[in-house]
Amino acid sequence: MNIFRLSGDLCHLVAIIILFLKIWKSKSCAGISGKSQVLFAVVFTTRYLDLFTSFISIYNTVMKVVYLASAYATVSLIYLRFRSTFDSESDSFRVEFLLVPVAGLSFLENYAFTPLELFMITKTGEAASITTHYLFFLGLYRALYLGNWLWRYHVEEFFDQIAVVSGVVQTIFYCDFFYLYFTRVIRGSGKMSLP
Amino acid sequence: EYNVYNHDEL
Repeated sequence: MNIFRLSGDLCHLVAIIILFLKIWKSKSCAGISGKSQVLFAVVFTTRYLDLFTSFISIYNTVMKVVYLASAYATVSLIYLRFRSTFDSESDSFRVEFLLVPVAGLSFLENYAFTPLELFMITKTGEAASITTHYLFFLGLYRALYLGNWLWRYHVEEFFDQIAVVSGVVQTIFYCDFFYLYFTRVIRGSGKMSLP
Repeated sequence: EYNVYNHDEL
């Protein structure tokens, strides 16, 4: 821990509190981007899953819980309590334009790839049709990257070890899913359930 | 090797 990080975390906490109080006191969330707050809540949720897997320090745990609680509290203020003051027209940025590159980047720079949806399929033995299509395009994106790396290796003589290794591993995760997808969803009942 | 204690930034 260093002064920069401690003061940074506290500034982050102050910002969250300011936003929350602003909405709470003015009883209005006009001018606030609800989508951004939802994305913050999603980011905190996905990043802080390690709350349940590894204990680092009291500070670390407390701050993560505070961030999570405040993010969800803010989202609930915007979308529930003061919904009438939320003008969604102005909150028009396309989340997918942000999520796609971020999702792409998260595939490139990571340490392990265990998408919860794939886990859910193996766990529950089935997935709703829309989820399979979502995973199909996610997997297709991975497969296309293999082509991209082959192209870049032969044409540009460029090779990025981390990206390729993690990308191949991720794509291998999708092989059994692709098989189920084509045999069951495309040809079959439109809903995937493991044999 | 990924060490969770190095990656403790919030």
